[in-house]
Amino acid sequence: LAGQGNITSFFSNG
Amino acid sequence: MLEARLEQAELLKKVVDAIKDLVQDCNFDCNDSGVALQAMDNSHVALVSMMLKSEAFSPFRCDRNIALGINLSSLTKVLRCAQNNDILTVKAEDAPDVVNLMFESSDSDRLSEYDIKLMDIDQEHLGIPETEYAATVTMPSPEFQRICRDLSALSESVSIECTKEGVKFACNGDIGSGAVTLRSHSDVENPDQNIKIDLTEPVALTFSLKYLSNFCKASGLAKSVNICLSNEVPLLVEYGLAANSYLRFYLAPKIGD
Repeated sequence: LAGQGNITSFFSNG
Repeated sequence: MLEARLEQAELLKKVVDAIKDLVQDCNFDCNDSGVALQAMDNSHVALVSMMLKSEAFSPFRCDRNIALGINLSSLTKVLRCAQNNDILTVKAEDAPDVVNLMFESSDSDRLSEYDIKLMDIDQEHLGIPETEYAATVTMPSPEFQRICRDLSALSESVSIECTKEGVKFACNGDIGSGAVTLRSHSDVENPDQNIKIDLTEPVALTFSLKYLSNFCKASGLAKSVNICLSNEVPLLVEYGLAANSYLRFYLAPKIGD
């Protein structure tokens, strides 16, 4: 998964 | 307690089929507005968000918030026992150990009942911000599925580029490269074939085809799909369901290309 963004870095914990 | 009746078991069968390879254990969060589900895949690359509004059921009753923690592989086993046209009733107590699924044949006197043991699932809940996407492409869901499948044969990733000329899906792999470009298209006689591109600014992003192909397992749920893009935010792939309900998939973009 090199170069793959992580969804948690875009959406906040809520 | 929860009591929710669906006219056709097919809806839940298809929803679970569409997400079970992406997420395994999920909370179905039930309250008076309906049944919601949010879950990330193990790698935290994709997020599934489902909403079945209370209006999608008839009747629908849920007195207080109930989280039904269900293993989707177990749910699949039980849903396989339902015919597509069966009436499906989901029942649970207020602090349940099990969820009860009842299938009634619409044209015979068969009545089947199953209980699934519930799990305690400690799930991280993410806040998804309201986003005005730079580009929204509405296209036939089978067409999107075909493009993802075709390009998967050449590459692991696809770049999606939206400009005022249209939307271009392009990939580069070991054996060569490929691209499919779609322009806005309006078919009065066959509106399911329409392609609509709403664009406020050009966008270009790269995504994993493995995940997109996984999302396309929802193609049987809706004739068209919305693909929403903004630079540097997750892609939204949305399948609209009856009664303002939806199945949405979010996918983090690839970085550094």
